[in-house]
Amino acid sequence: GSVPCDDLSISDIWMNHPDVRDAMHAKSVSEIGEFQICTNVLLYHHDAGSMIPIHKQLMGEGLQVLIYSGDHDMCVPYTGSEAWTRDVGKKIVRPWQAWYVKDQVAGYTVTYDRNLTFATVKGAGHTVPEYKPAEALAMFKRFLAGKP
Amino acid sequence: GEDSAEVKSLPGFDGEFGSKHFGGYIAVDEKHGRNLYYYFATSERDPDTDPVILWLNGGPGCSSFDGFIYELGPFLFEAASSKSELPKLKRNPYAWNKVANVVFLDSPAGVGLSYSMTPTDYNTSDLKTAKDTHTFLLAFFTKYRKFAKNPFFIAGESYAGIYVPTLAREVVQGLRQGVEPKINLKGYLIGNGCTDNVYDGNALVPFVYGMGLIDSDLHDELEKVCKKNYWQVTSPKCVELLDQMDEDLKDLNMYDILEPCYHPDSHTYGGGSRSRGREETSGMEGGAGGRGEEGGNKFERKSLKRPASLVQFGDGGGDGGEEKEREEREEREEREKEEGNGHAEEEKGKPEEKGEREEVTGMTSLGGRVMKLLPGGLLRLGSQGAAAADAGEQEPKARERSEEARLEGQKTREGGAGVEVEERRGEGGTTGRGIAKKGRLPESFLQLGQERR
Repeated sequence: GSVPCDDLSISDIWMNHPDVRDAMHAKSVSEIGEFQICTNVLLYHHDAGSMIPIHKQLMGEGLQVLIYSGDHDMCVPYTGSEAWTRDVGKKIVRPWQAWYVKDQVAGYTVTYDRNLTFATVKGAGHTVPEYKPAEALAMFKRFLAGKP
Repeated sequence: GEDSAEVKSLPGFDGEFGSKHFGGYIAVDEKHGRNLYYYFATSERDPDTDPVILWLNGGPGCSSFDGFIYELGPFLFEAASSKSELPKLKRNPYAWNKVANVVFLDSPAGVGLSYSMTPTDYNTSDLKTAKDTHTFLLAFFTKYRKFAKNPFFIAGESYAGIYVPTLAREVVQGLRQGVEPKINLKGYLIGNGCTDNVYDGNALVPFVYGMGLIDSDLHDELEKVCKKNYWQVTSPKCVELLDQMDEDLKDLNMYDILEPCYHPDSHTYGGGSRSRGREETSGMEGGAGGRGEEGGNKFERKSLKRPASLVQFGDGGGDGGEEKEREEREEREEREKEEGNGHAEEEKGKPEEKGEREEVTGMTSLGGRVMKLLPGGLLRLGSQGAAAADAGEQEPKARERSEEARLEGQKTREGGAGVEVEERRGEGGTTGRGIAKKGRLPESFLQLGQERR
């Protein structure tokens, strides 16, 4: 229901306004209750285990994969993503290098075989497009275009 | 169907949309009335050929409107001067639908605007969520048939590090079975995603050391004592060192270590706390500034209360002075050490439950688990119980060993020096002696842990 260190009043106000619900074709507060950015109603079970075997399987299907990390995030730190991608990727096809947006270093990236790329976004927190919107969009565009 | 779902205007936005937007529900289980809400912002470039992206926020339990409002959505949201007014919206120059057709999906049912008519549906899981989301996709591409041929990518962050691959696997399996409509899955992207208990659980110590948040002595000792294994801990000394590290990190904003932490009740905060929504707000209590405008002393944060949204103040709760509390806690822990056990058990069911205040810290641990809060949702990163969660990939013997280790770790952690999860209660005043007992974590997350047990 709440998130430490974040002010969520904008989403709380906007998403619970009847005119907004109506405009978005969403059920009203009286029908489905108040919107919360994160809910406590779920009783959630993590039953899928580690994602690593699944990533390996999917990479075998020829899918294009980008794993990125805002490098200021302490919640899911980049060190974990860097480690598992390194172990899964094995063979480096494009070594570590900086990547740039408007001549500024936006982060660092490495590409492994089987279309797996790991990239950091320098100075970004947990929610990368929020902290570094321009860099996030640039990264997204390059990924979609199949560019480094 | 498309026409009736079109969103033609949104309160707070005066201009014209840069492309067509749609919103509505798709039933993933008619019988139980399980309905998922989506918002579909088509590409502002070339919707007919640009890729379709499904965006999922994490939690578990967090709405993808986090992505829509605060991250990559078509609009920037600017807080109104008063909280009774609607935010002002303007076009977001960095919206991802500049170059792609983006579908924001609230999943699983119960999250955001999604719902079920059958409350037991809110008892859910990774695998069930993946199946439902696949069902959603098939219905979505049936409804928006012309987009089915476009390249399709799945994207998300945080706990969506679980949602994304599990869904991708469902889609791949569906394609193999010839399920229609054929989804043109090309790839996926995950930001700061959860992946694996071992990798993620061992990531924090090297991160905080690399960022200079803990000193070399503590880091070296952690490596030596814990043997670089921080997620499945059985050594009391390692537990103690991890607690010491937690103490060093507890006042940081875990989502961005250099950002201030927003405290809704921080009247005394000299600088500006960061408000979500890229436009920094001015009507917020606690300062008008935002990123880069922090005028006050950062270290003042140390003396602040915890975020009000996370603290339930009862009688006697209030601004008790964290310094004094800390001293008391240390004194209490010292006493516990001497007594050789935590007093969680003996405090259970005591009558002084009223007037307590419950604290939820950003990062804490319980019974051998090292846990972290994801934005609004909660995740245990390294957990003894996680071994059981991964049981599907383990041999029975390994599973037994994991369970033994978990129980041993739990014993160690609960009986050792560290009492990680505390609930403090003021006794007859604002600075009353704190009493440690289990229960700092929100209920739903505790339930998650219990389920694993």
